[in-house]
Amino acid sequence: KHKILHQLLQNSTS
Amino acid sequence: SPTVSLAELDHLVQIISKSHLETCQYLREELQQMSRQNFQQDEVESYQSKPREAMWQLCAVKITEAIQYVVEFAKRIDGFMDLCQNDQIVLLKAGSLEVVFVRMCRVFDSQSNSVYFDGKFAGPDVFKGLGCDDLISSVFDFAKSMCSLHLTEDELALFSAFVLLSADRSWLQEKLQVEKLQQKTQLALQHVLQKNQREHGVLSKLRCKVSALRSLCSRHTEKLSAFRAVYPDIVQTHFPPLYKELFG
Repeated sequence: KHKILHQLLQNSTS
Repeated sequence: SPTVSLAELDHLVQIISKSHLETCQYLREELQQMSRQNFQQDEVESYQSKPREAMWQLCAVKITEAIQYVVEFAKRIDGFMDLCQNDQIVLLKAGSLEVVFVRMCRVFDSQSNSVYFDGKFAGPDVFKGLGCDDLISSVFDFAKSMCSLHLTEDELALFSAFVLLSADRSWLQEKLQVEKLQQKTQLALQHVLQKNQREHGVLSKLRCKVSALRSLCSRHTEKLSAFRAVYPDIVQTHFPPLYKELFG
């Protein structure tokens, strides 16, 4: 559940 | 309410404004350079003659693109990443589309009642194929009334953060934490409005916008459910995964 949102949140801010 | 020093408020304003500018999808300069070209009648008709599902898919893609920028905005707000992951997700699920609607006033032309979409400025007619005329006209009315407030980028940034950090969303685990962040953001917004010598009415007008945003988003969810009931496979196979996660 919410895999992509998790991923986006974990990616470091560029 | 928390005690916050003026220096802290100034710092918050700076951070949130910077986050907004870094993630706003279109910079002011780009917006000025964008030809204020509206779609021609034949182009409008070609959107209108698209099958309903194709138009829905196109809009889902555009909304998802805009939401990705909002996620980046959220990540750069002081304190957001210190919240537990459940709450980060709850806030984004409930608030990311609301921020997209807030940001829409930056790409909206009140005079021609049109919004930048798919390369040109589109009036409500372009979206007829979605079969949601009432929702579309409410979204346009909302953008128009946001534009009429003539918010500066600072004010828009803080209002967006305030919307995103709504402490009354269901399923928050650390409600108090979110409440603190939202209160600080509200103080920073008040501080900026005061500094910019805005009339007192602006803040109460912005409060009204909060309930308007909720209504727009719940109507979007209703329309999506109605669409999904007729075209379940289209949503399942052709809609962006992030859109499905947020609104499914």
